[in-house]
Amino acid sequence: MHLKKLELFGFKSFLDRTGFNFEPGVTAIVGPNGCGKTNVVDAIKWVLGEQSALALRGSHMGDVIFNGTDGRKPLGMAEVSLVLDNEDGSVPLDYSEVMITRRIFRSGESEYFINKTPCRLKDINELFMDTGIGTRSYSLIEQGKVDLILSSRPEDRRFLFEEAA
Amino acid sequence: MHLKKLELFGFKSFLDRTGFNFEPGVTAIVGPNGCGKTNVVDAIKWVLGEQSALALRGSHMGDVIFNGTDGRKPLGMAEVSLVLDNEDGSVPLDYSEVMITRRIFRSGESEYFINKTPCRLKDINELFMDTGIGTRSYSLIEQGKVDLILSSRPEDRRFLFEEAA
Amino acid sequence: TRSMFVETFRKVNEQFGRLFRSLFDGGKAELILVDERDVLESGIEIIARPPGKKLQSISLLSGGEKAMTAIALLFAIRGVKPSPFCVLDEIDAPLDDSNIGRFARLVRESSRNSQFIIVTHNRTTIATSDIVHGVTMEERGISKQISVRFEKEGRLSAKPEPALR
Amino acid sequence: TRSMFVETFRKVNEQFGRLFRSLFDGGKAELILVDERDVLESGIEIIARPPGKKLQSISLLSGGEKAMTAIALLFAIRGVKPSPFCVLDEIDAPLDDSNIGRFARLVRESSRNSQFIIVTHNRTTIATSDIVHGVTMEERGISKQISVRFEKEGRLSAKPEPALR
Ligand SMILES: Nc1ncnc2c1ncn2[C@@H]1O[C@H](COP(=O)(O)OP(=O)(O)OP(=O)(O)O)[C@@H](O)[C@H]1O
Ligand SMILES: Nc1ncnc2c1ncn2[C@@H]1O[C@H](COP(=O)(O)OP(=O)(O)OP(=O)(O)O)[C@@H](O)[C@H]1O
Ligand SMILES: [Mg+2]
Ligand SMILES: [Mg+2]
Repeated sequence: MHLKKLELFGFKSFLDRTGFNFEPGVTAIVGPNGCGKTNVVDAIKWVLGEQSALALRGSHMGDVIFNGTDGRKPLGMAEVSLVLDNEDGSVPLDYSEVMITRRIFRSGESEYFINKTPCRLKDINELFMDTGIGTRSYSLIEQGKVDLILSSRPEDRRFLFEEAA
Repeated sequence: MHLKKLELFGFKSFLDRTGFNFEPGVTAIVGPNGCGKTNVVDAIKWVLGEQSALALRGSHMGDVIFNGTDGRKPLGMAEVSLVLDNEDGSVPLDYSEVMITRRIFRSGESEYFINKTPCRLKDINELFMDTGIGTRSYSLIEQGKVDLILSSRPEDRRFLFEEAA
Repeated sequence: TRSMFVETFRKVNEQFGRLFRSLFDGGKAELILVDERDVLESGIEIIARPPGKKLQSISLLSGGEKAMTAIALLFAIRGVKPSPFCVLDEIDAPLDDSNIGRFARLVRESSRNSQFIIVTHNRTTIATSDIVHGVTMEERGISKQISVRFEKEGRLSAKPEPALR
Repeated sequence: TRSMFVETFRKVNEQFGRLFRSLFDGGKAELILVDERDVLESGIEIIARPPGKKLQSISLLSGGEKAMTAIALLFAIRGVKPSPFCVLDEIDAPLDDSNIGRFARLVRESSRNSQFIIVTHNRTTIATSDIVHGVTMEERGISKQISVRFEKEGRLSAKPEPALR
């Protein structure tokens, strides 16, 4: 099971619909400071169900919607889709590809979809329960956070091991 | 007024007496991970009177004394000397060069010297009072801390401005 | 679940020690349960000693040494219970050239079992990837994806962007 | 001393805005007193808007943008009340090539009034320095100083150490 494609539309600095194709192996994301690389990471966290605006560097969820530039108006909605390769059947759905989509409006309301069918966040969490996707915090290391595990208190480190157990 | 020379002796990974000459302008300190560059920065903080072991990455002051390697025994004392150019007379002493020295023993006791004459830390602080040396926290930015001023709370940022006022 | 945790802990510990020795070319690292009688609540202590150096608190390690130690631990946890993909945002920032090479080799090795998505500014890290996605902001404030360079058999041959170092 | 603080605040604010525009090639930044009626206790808010982008909370800035904003503020404070020397430990770590060039130029400019001691792994930063001190650990765990390269008129011509990038 691996990621095949990530599509951002109106998510943070990605005004226009933008796609990133992924292959098994190693994908590098490069570019100058402030160009949007960490925003791509945020999009992955977000479409997998991140509930904390703080974890996405904002103060409310609406902060992820493209909010305009000198030359462009803000949008009213943000949408991210993630397509996963399910050839090995690790996701309990009868599809070789699974697409999860999340949308948010200025009201702060999120909508979720599995293969374009509306669903609840709960359904997505259950879908990925056995795969470890979205639930294992050692799957995503944020910028500047690599040595957090060393500087955290012994009791606070446990959760990584509990996730792996 | 500028730094002329820093000498480390038994300070952290600097077992043997090691000197660094400085000139006005820009000095770069380079080398691989773990070779001792930040230890040089720690030595400057320490000789200027740093009282917090935590600020030097340790848990007690004795942690700054060379504590041995596979092939070498620990030392019983650490000493750092800093020589300042005082041609402009900004330090109220009748010398064109001022040397401050700090020593520490395993007992945790620190000794201080101005031009090799024993003195108290208080004397060193008073000496530098008008120069801003050792007292202005914007004179030294630690590894990984550059954006601390942005992530700190508005009330906590004041002190930098108060120092500059 | 107590035995599950103990078993996981034992395996992670074994991999952590092995990965650390491989990344540091020697030395020793291990995990210690603070309270062995209360395995399900106990904090986890990290012991790490680079080759040739004496054992000290991990707080005294250098910036790069801390990053490498954290990487060894995170990859040890991944080794015990891999997740389908792993996103790393600039975790190579504090590393020198030689450590970046070791890190890149570890990622290549681990990418046989997991997909890696790595945000980086570093040419060595980029050179070990299979696909490179560039992110740009030609129009200020608007992110776009550009120039995927893709070499399935062999290394990336295209010249990296001017924005990279 | 209330008027002293207000005056310092005003000057730092003016330099901060100017330095930010210079480092970002446009945009706008300023400092705001949270409580203007209680100047001696008020927190200080930071507003920063890179060119072309909409004004948002500084938390949404990228890693490199945060570092450049913090550098603008720190050097603004230095500009108002310089200290004789300034020690910077790897503050260029999150910057891309173009920003490192701007940072290096700012340091060169500021070094007319203050002495700078910079720990770095970056070749561009090193190339703008007057002296380079190498630190090595040939014998494991023992730091030594080596190869000072020193060119008073003109740039460093020696080839950097293999440990640098
Ligand atoms: N809702 C939004 N609308 C438009 N732009 C946004 C929004 N949220 C964040 N941004 C912009 O995205 C930029 C940050 O992008 P990001 O953090 O992805 O940069 P980066 O490529 O990771 O850079 P670095 O190398 O410095 O870490 C900021 O300049 C910010 O202004
Ligand atoms: N009291 C001590 N005795 C001997 N060695 C010590 C002592 N205190 C710290 N060290 C060693 O100094 C090393 C750290 O050095 P330092 O932090 O200066 O590295 P650095 O050159 O800044 O590296 P980086 O580029 O990774 O930041 C550690 O490996 C540690 O073992
Ligand atoms: Mg980033
Ligand atoms: Mg360091």
